[in-house]
Amino acid sequence: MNIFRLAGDMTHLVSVLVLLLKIHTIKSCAGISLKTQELYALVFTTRYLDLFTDYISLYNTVMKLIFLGSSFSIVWYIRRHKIVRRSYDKDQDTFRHYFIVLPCLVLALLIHHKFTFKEVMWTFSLYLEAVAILPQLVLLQRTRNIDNLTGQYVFLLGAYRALYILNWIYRHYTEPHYVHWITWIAGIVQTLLYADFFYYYFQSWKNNVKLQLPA
Amino acid sequence: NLEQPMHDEL
Repeated sequence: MNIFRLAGDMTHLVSVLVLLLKIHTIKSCAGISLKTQELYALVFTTRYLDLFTDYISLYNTVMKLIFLGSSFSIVWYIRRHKIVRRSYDKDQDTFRHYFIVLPCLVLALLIHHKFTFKEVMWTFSLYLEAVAILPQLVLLQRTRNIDNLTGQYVFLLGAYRALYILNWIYRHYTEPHYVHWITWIAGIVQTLLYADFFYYYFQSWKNNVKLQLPA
Repeated sequence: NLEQPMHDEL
């Protein structure tokens, strides 16, 4: 475990906690894409199938359980909580799941490391995670007023991806033969999706104005 | 191991 990996995991953890806290305390999910949250729940479910078969470390197991639990709680809040669900803007959050899920599934069936159920599901989760933020980014663009917590949530998610790339570069130089191109490509695509958002986030921070994405 | 994907990551 290197410092970039730990920082990445912690950023990821904080992003999820920020979102849960926002929903739990202000009882609102305004500006949050249910589609993206459901895709993340699917990402974690398909990636962490190894919870049942392999043990890596206590840290690894606990973090996996936290990500699974938090992603399903967020989906539950938006769909079922009687106050929170009223703030969900269904008409703006129109991205269709299958536009994202199907291509990722096909790609995972075609391009994978090993043709086993677990390995294909793991590869699918990587492809899916790379694009799962799209419904959220579309929603941010449509929402004229992005509240601070939503902006921070997306910023932290992007930061987590960027830190993971630093982690891979570090591991590439320190661990012999540490390379897996599927992870690299999916990870780089995912990070690039945040580039535009980062640009406007830093602009709004620098100029001390409210974050707004151009239509 | 060149063939081993990064399964120790989250």
